[in-house]
Amino acid sequence: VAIVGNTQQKTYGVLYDLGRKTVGFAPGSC
Amino acid sequence: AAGSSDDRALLSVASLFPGPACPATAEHGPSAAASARMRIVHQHGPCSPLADAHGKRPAHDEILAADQNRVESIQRRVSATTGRGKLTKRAAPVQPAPKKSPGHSASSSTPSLPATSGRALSTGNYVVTVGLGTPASKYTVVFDTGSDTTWVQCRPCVVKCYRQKEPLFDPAKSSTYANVSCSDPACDDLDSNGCTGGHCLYAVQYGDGSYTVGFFAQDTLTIAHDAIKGFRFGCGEKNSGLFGKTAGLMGLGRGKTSLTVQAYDKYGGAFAYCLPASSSGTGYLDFGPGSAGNNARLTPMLADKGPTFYYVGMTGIRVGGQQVPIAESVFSTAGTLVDSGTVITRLPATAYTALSKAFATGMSASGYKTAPAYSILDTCYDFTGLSDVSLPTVSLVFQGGACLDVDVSGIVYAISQAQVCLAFASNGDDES
Repeated sequence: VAIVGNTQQKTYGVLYDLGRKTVGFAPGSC
Repeated sequence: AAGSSDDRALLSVASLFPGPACPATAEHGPSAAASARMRIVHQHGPCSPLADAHGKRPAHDEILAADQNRVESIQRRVSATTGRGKLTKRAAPVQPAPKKSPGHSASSSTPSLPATSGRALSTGNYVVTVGLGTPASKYTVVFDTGSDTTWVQCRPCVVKCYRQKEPLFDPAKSSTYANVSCSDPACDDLDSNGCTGGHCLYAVQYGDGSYTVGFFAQDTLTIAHDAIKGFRFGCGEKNSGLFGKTAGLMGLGRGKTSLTVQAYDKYGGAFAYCLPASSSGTGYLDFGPGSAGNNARLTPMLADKGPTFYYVGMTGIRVGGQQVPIAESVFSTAGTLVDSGTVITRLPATAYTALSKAFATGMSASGYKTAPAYSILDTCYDFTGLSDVSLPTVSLVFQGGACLDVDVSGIVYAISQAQVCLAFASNGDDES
């Protein structure tokens, strides 16, 4: 399995929503 | 520290090596819709509550070796639960044998828990501080989307505990603490459980041999200013491994014992985090719908792929604004998950080879000098004497068109100024 690691997630808001079954990436969040 | 265009990103080389002090930066205010926000810091960074002026940070080879261990653990678990991949689940029994302790009923039986091997752990983790008990005491724990069960080390620490910075959680000092009964259906939510004197036992063994065993309990968990009453967690009486000086771990996976699922009624199963650009920065962990803001690019969560992990569908990679020639089937064969604890992104071999080739072509065009490989990283450069460098941009594309344009701080991993490497690695084949 490919794994998106935390180095590549830096500065993004990474959203996990079990209700809506979505994962999201919001740039420039921190 | 950086600027960017569609095809190149400007990186200040000095930003790769943050100073030893925690900068006085503004806190990230809560987003309008988020219910609770906690501060995230790197476990070994200067802003960490666990920071110690004389403490030794893990070396890069240790971090990358632990990262590889975590990845192999994830691969084993994925293989075991989906039937995909070449690796098979390995049994690794744990014999917790908790003894009679104050506040806990005795049992004449010696419990034996068939612990599930393959939970992943890494030294490159980020931490948050939560409150536990009534009155609440603060505990700094690793947060982990790759596991489900939250746990802390507990008094009286019947068998053994590793050294943590904060005092151990003491159930006797909390008026709201209770052990979970063996007959409670919640005991069956555990992947690995046992029973002693009517009290439910939990056990988690991680892929590197680290483990925690103890009583499955419930108490009030405080995150930011929110209290979650009756939160179920592991009260660890036998703990060992590479947990640093943390008090334990917060499990944010998709399983029934995770905080995400336990607090579903309160937060709708939604949370978001932001990891800072450097280990001396601060980020946040939010709970509640809308916590990532309105500009989030969404992709379907492939919940039917297997338990615990957050599976998504990667469809392609762009380097320098150009699509890298990789068949979409390369990604769909292996599958993809997003993980908070893995440091370096892993790709199917075919995808990694194409990515590194495209990146190297872009670096070569700018005349950057190559450097030797380091551990799992094989595409490295010598930035000695340079203050700024221009890197080809890297974007990961997911189902629905969601795009993660990797921030310049996340394109490379710096061993030293003379050895800065593309922060991606290969899985070794296309099936793992």
